[in-house]
Amino acid sequence: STIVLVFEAPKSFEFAIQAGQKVKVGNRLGDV
Amino acid sequence: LVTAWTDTPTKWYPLPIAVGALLLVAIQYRKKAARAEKEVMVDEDGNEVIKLKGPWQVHVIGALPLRNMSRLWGYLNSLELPVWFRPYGFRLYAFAFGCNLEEIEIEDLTRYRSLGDFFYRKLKAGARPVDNAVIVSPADGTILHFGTIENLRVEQVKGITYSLDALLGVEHADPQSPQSPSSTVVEFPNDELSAVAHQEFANVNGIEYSLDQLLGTSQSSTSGTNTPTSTTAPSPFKHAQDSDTDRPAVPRKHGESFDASVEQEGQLQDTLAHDASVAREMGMRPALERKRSTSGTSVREGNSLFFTVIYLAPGDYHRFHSPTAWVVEKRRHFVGELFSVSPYMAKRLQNLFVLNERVALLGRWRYGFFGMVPVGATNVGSIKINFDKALRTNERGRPPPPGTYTEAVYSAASPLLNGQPLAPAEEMGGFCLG
Repeated sequence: STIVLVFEAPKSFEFAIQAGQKVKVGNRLGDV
Repeated sequence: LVTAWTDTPTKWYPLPIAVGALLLVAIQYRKKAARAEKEVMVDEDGNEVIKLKGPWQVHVIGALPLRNMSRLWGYLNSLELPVWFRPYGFRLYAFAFGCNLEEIEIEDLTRYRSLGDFFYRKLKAGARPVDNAVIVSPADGTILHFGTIENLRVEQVKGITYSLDALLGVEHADPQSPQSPSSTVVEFPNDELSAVAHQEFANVNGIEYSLDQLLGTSQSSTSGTNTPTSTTAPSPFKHAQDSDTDRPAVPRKHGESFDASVEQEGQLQDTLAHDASVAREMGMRPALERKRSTSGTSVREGNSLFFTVIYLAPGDYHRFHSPTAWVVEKRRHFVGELFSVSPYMAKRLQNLFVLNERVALLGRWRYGFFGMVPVGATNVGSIKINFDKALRTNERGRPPPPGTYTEAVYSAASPLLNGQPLAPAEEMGGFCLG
């Protein structure tokens, strides 16, 4: 199963993840 | 071999013309096929026609009855296991797929009746600390891909994209039009609630609460006899764990009026407090923001569209949570195929995420549009949404053409926010086996 998130954010938004990284519920994905 | 390699004379012959011509034809055919793979076909309305594209392995898998296989898989995994076998079986499963048995809520493995039951296990309160970032992971899994959306195309893997409109569905002005997808708008009307949502106050049991009161800036009510309860936000994850999704049902049910009993009033106040808390986290005045479009295809100046894809492997915790404070305004259920969504398939099957069955939850957050799309797969075809009991996925029957969806609107779910409000990390639903 997969979850796709699509969202609008300011251009200053930065992801804090890497492709292939394992994440858990509540982990930071990104921030403005 | 050495003698043959060194002593055999090399003789050069001109290729027959026919062989050369065949070679050229083969090269042209391969080029054409590669172009066709990348070409986007559109229908008369300009919408992309979604087709199965990929190498031969993909077409072989596509010929299998995946939906029936998925349902059979679900049935087998719902069979009750002997009590003596459960601890051994689940420990073996946990060992094979790397599950952490120490973090599950019910540690007594004999209490999980089937593998499906164990698969949909809950975690202990506090097992997942929630970061204070604006957006957090909604699930346990692996990041497959992320980035910005350019020209309304989402990158599935490097070089392979799919249409954002195909993923989320296209808004049609006239749903009765034969050209439009067969969208069924399922409204949950409540005139009283709708009226409230248009104004800046809520009327609860004859008591008017202004948004300022609900948002916590004042504690007095117009009647002076009742005040809303504290609007302090509960610990999001704890809230989700404790409630098991079921937030107070008073204002949530279709057609139910605000004429609630005293007992219900407490629940109602909790609900309003929760909604107000979400509104505050979204940094907005809900009644003023409710008219914003959620099509997702236009963004405010200075903003961009971003995406993230998270893959949940078989051993992962399979419930998903809210990634931020947001309001879900509608859901679109796309019945589709149930291909595996493993990285292997994602690299080979184009349009994988728009071919598979999925539930697009569309709404808004503090920066504008927000969408979350749980996508089913062969082993986990059932998608549950806690606040949408009417949703049924992976049902028997032939799937309609890709792009067709049924829609539910959550406008009556909250009198304040014109949708289903969710706090960060609040449990939203999950994937079940089969």
